[in-house]
Amino acid sequence: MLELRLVQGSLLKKVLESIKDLVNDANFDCSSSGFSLQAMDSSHVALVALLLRSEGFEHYRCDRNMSMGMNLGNMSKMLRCAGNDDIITIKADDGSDTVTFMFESPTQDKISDFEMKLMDIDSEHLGIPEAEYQSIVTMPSAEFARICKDLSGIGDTVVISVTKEGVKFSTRGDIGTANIVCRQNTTVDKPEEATVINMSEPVSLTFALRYMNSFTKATTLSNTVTISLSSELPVVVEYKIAEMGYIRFYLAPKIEE
Amino acid sequence: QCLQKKIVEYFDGD
Repeated sequence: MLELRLVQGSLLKKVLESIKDLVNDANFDCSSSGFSLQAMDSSHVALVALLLRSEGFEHYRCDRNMSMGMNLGNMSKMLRCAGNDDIITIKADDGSDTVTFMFESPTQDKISDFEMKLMDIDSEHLGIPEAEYQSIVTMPSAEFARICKDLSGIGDTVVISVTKEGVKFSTRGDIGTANIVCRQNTTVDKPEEATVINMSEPVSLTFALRYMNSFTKATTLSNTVTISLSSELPVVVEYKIAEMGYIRFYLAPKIEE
Repeated sequence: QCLQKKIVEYFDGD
C-alpha cells in the first residue's frame, strides 16, 4: 500500500512539466525514504534524477518498496487537472497495475480522483558516483534560463567556462558569435540573486543548448540553479525543490573530435 | 565537429 499526501501539489505539477518533454516513460521508485525517479532521455545523452523526501509529505505511507512505470505525458495530462492550490495524494495498492491521483481543493469543496494505468518499463538504473567538481556555479535560475534561450537563437552549443573572474557562456553560429560573462556577485540584497563561484580548477566544457533549454523548464521550482562542472564528468544542473529534495539534470558534454 | 558523448560512458549500470 502506497499513500503519499503532498499539500503543495503544485510542486508535483511543476516537476512533471519540467521533465515530460525530456523523458517519455520512467519508473517512479517509492521507498521509506522518499519518492524518486531516475531516467535518461531517448538518446541517452541526458539523465534526470528526482528526489522528493518522505519528510516533505504531510502523510507518507509506503509499506514496501515499489517501482511504478508511468508515461510522463499521460501523468502530466492528469496532473494538469489539479489546481495549483490543490493537495495531491498519490495512491497505489500492492501489485496493482494502476495508480490513483486524488486532488483536493484547499477548501475541500472539490475532490477529484484520476486513475492511471501503469506500465512495465525496462530501464537501466545507473550508479551516479559522488564526485568533487572542479567548478560549482550557483546563480539565479531565471538568469540561467534567459542565457540559454538567448544563446540558442545564435548557436546550437554552449561553451561554459569557469575562471576565478566568473562564468562565461559562449556560442557561435552562422550569423556570428556571443559571449555572456556572469561575474561573482555576492553583494546583492537577496541571497537568491547572487552569483557564487566555487572553483578549485578552471574548467571549460561544451554542451548542446537544446538539452540545457529543456532543463530550464524546472526554473519555476527554484529561484536558484547550481551548475557543477568537471572536465571528466557530465555537467549537473540542479534545482532544489523547497525543503523536499531536488531535481538534477546530468548532461554529457560534446568533445572535440 | 564535436562528438556528443553519452551518459552511459560516465555512469555504470547497477
